[in-house]
Formats: sequence, C-alpha cells, structure tokens
Amino acid sequence: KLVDDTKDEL
Amino acid sequence: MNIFRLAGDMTHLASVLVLLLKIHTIKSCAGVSLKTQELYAIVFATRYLDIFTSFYSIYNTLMKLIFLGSSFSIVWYMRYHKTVRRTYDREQDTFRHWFLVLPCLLLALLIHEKFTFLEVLWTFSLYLEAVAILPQLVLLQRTRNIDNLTGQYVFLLGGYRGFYILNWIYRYLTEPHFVHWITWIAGLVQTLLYADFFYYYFQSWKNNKKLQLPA
Repeated sequence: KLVDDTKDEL
Repeated sequence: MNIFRLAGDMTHLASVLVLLLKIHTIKSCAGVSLKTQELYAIVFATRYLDIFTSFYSIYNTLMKLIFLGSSFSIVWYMRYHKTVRRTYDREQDTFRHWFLVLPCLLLALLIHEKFTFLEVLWTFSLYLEAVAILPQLVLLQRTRNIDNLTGQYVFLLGGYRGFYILNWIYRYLTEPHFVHWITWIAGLVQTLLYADFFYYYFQSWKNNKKLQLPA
C-alpha cells in the first residue's frame, strides 16, 4: 500500500 | 481524525505553548534544554518540508506552521534574547546532541520506505524525534529541582506520545492496511523514554511534593 496515511499526522 | 489523535495534537500544542509562554512572560529558560529545543527545530524543519509539495488539510498546514514557528522562536529566545539567554543552564546542558543527529541520519539512509529525498528526511525526523527529549531528561536529572512549568512541559509531551500510540491502535483496528512499522517503533521508543520521568512525576503528585528526580 503506497498511500501515505501517516503523512497527515504531525 | 479520531479523538486520540486530536487529544495527542492538543497536548503537543499545549506543551510547546506552555514552554513558549513561560519563557516569554517570566523571561527565563532555567531548566530548559537548548539541545532538545534545537533537535525539535530540526525535527520539524525536516518533517514538514512537504508543506511545499502536498496539501492534506488546513488543520494540518496550520499546525505545522505553529510547530515550526514556536520551536524556532524558543531556540531564538534561548540563544539571542538578551535577558532569557542569561538564565540558560549552559554548564549543565552538556549533552552532545550531534551524536544523536548523525546515527539518526545514517539509520534513515538505511531503513526507510522509499529512497527519496523527502522520504529519507521524513524518516530521519521520526528517528530524531524519538530521542530528542534525552538532553532535556538529562538536564532535569542534573538540576533535580524542577519548576512546575518545566515539569508540565515534559508531562504534556509524554501525554502527546501516549495519545499517539492509542491513535495508532485505533487506526490499525478501524482502517484497513494501516501498518507502519517505522512510525510505530520510533514512536514506541520515544514513549518509553518518558516512563522513568512519569514515575517520579506521579510520585511527587501523589505525595503533593515538588518534583525531584534522583541524581
């Protein structure tokens, strides 16, 4: 899975 | 966004604001480690480079700007403000913070998800954040007597880490394929570093005493 879903965290 | 994540972000925000407000109003940074503050400034500067490349939400961008602005303001106050800089515990704050930066950079070059400039720097910021509190904890141990605000600052930072762990558990359970080993391990290491401090913080709270760490 390549969607960066932790990149929306700070 | 879930409640744990929001609580984590808010305690993180509170920790930084408590510190900035303390420095700004009482014009003193006694007990605050400049080394840790510089490491956080590096952490935010390397992690939030994606401000220029991707947009997630207004909340996300705004918080990034606040963290960048506040961390660099604190460093500026401690280094250059004519009153504040005199209250800095220079002799006690001797942790060699560059010895943390280099290993983190090497580790990020070795262990990352994608070998791109932004991704390696992002990973580096995760590793560095995990250990950035160390100079502050060493300084707290050395000075032993801790004023309330410095204690609250570290307490709030630890709270932020705790909530982020809950946030990851929640996301793992509710979002399909939410698996991020690098983020999790770095985050867990960071949280564990607070365990010792928390122990003494709660002891002093329970006994209604001023927080004192053993030498």
